Formats: sequence, structure tokens, C-alpha cells
Amino acid sequence: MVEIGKKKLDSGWIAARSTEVDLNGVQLTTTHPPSTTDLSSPWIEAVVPGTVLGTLLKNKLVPDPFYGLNNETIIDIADSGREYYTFWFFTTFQCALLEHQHVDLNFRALNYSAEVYVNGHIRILPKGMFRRHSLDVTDILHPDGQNLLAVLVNPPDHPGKIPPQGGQGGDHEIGKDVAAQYVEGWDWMTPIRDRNTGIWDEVTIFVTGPVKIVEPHLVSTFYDNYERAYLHCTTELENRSAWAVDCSLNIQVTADLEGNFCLV
Amino acid sequence: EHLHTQELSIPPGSCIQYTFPPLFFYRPNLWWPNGMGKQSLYTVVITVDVKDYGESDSWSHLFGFRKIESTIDEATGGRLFKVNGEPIFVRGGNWILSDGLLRLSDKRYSTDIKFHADMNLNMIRCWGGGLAERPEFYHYCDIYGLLVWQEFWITGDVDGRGDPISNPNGPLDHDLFLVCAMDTIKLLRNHPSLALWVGGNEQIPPDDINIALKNNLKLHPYFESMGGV
Repeated sequence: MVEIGKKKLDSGWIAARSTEVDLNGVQLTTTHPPSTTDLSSPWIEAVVPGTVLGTLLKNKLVPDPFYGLNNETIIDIADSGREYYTFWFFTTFQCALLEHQHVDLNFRALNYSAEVYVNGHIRILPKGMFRRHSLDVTDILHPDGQNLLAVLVNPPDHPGKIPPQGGQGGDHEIGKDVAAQYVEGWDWMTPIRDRNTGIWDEVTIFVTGPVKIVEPHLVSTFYDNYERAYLHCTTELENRSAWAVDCSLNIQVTADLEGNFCLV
Repeated sequence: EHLHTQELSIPPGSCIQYTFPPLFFYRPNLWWPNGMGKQSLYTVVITVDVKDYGESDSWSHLFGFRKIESTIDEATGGRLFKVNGEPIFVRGGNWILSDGLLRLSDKRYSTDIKFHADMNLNMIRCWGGGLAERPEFYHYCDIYGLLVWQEFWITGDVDGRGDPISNPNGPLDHDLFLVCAMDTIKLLRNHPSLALWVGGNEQIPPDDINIALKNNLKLHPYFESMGGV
């Protein structure tokens, strides 16, 4: 039985440069899952959440860019081409659902766009570094066994070139994308060679029953010089089942006192 | 008083919006910035139980009762802040991100933000050329009492200045910018440390983005008519 709630997928990830992988996402998540045991395999241990450069550093394939002039020895995306920093990420997870349970696969942020494959099914994640993506994968999970997840992550569309003299924001191309702009270098920072490409924030699977709580919003108002206060809460509720549900919605506010005591 | 249960029926395959009746608090423990008092936090838990099924979903968040106001001072051009009606002398630190490879661990955020509090700062400004910071960052700002000035992803040096002059019209896809902005607002809006949204660094976003951000971030009319302190 799977309990409702969140489970982070932050271990067991492997990665490979897209140009070194001959298989497509459907094959990777069905008949040909990757392995790191073969010495000629392009797959390496990955940092998720993290960037491509972080994964390369973890595997000692680049020197630490923040020591000395090491960054100068790492090839910049403008010179290598975007495909050099376009990477596959792969992991597996278990999730045996009960009847009427639903599961979302969530990416809290990735840079810049991606194709997601789960057990051979493709989902396209649109562009944008600062947005969440939530995929309902209930119907494509394997109920008793491993689920295969592969993500092809593309760098920003306009990674830009770093002028010889440097300068704030390089050649300014990165400003065309909705992404962090410091990555072309600034007066306090060397250029980030992969422009922070990667699954840079947490990946989770989230299990719910038929009804899901969506984006609650909390607001307070005050009266009589803060003697009286009201907590206002609005939420969305999504019924994912095929029948009308009767449900009981509950809100409870507690104050944590000192010494692990809780005031209800 | 701090508990409410509501029976609801939701049609199949649909999404509804529900507003709880306001929960009353008498003299709540207020959340104060670092140096002005305690960072009192309440735990808000929302659960939904479905008939014949049981608990279907659960959500919880730390919540701080505080009121933050800010105005531009006509005499100096500076921004004046009040928290819970009290003027605050802002001592701010500039923040880009915790690490250039985005190794943004919980421990790293905890240490970095506690360090700001230990330095007697009470505000962190998240620069527009960096990140919309993560919920873990805001969590520790809630805990240690750092107000957050969060900028969106516009900088003059990339959007309108530079040599040669860069595109002054911001990112190419304005709709994408607004999608990202609105999603970010929903991600972070419940944190008591969140004090101010700013369009960008040393730059006003293109008109359509700026107007949309202002519209999406303005106080709901319901709360404008709620009176005040």
C-alpha cells in the first residue's frame, strides 16, 4: 500500500550526454534501460536535483570551476554547442497504488525544457526555468514493480556567447529566455559553462486519493491594534474520480510551544 | 476556534474553489523580523477525507501573523517599511543564490540564512539576475526572521543596456514570463518572510509584463474593504 503524500526522487539517478546515447526515450524506459556496469557505457552517476555541470563535477569529468582559474578549462556552451550540455537523466521508482489512488510526477524546476518518458510514454515539459511541472502518471505506472523514468533536458534556447572582455550578462542573449541571467557572467561571477542546465530543483511523486488539495492560500487581517486577527484560507479541490464525491474538508491551526508541546 | 470542518460534494472530474470561514484569533503571537521580537509560527494543516475512502490528501504550512507595509518616502525617495505597525530600520543583504552550480541543500540554506541573522540583518534581497528562491530558502527566512525582497528575472544589463544595446523589451516570450511569475507567486506566497515583489533589477519590465504583474499581485478587493488594524 502506498501512503498518501510526497516522496522525493533524489537518489539513484544516472545521466548521459544525449549525443552519446543511441536509444530513444521509449526504448530507455521499456526494452533498453541504461546501466552503468558496462565500462563503455556513457551513463554516469547524476546529481538530481542539480545541474549538468554539477553531475560532471561529481564524476571528476571537469575541475571545480570555483577554484582558481579552473573555469577557464571547461568548455563553454557557446563553443561546444547546446547538444554538448543536453543530457539524459534516468532513474527508477516503485509505486504500487491502491484502487482510487492517483499519483503525480512533479518537477519543481528544471532548466530549460524537457521530454519526460515514463514506461514508454512521452510527456513534453514546456520552456521556462522558474515553473513547476506536474504530470498525472496514474494510468501509466506499473502496479507491481519498477517504473522507468527518463528525462531529456535541453539547455536554454539562447545560451549566448561570452565576449573576450567578459561583461555583465555576456552578449545579453540569455535575456531572451526566462532564465537566470547571471549565467553568462557578471562582475561577481564567471560564466557558468552549462548555463545551469539540468533538473535543478526537487523531483517528487505525490500520491493522493480521489480528491487533491491544490494551492491553498493563507491571508491574515487584523483589528483593534492587533488584538483580533482572522486567518483567511482559500483552496482549490480537484476531484479526479469519475463519480461525485462527498468529502469532509478540515482546517486546523496549532501553535508550537516550547519543549515540543503543541497548543490546539 | 482554530478548527473548522466543512462537508462538500464535488462533481466528477472537476476542480472547485473553496474559501473557509475566517478563523478568529485573539491576540495571536505575531511574527516579527530579526531583532524586533519572536518569529512566532503557527502550523496550518488542511486535510480532505472522502466518504467511503478515508484521507485523500493533506497539506501543511507554517504561517506567521504579520502585516508588512511599505511606501516611497517623498523626501528621500527611499522605501519605508513597517511591520505590524512598527517602523523598521532595514539592514539588508544582497543575495544571488547559494551556489553557482545550484547545489541548494537544506543544510546550506539553513547555515547561510542563520549567518545573515547572526550578522544582525533583517532583510535579504534576491537579485533579479539570479533565482526566484526556493521554499527551503523561505522556510529558513521564516524561522530566522529575515524579510525577503524578491525580484523577478529582469536586469537592465541584459534587458535594455549593455554594449551593444540589448533588447529592451525583456524576454522574447512575455506570456512565458508571466506563466513563470504566476507559478512562482503561488509557490511562495504563504511565507511570512516574503515582504516585497519587485519587477526586476534597476529596471522596469516591459509595460505589458509590468501591468500584468501589478494586477496579479494587488490586494484582493475583499481585503481592501476589510478595514484595517
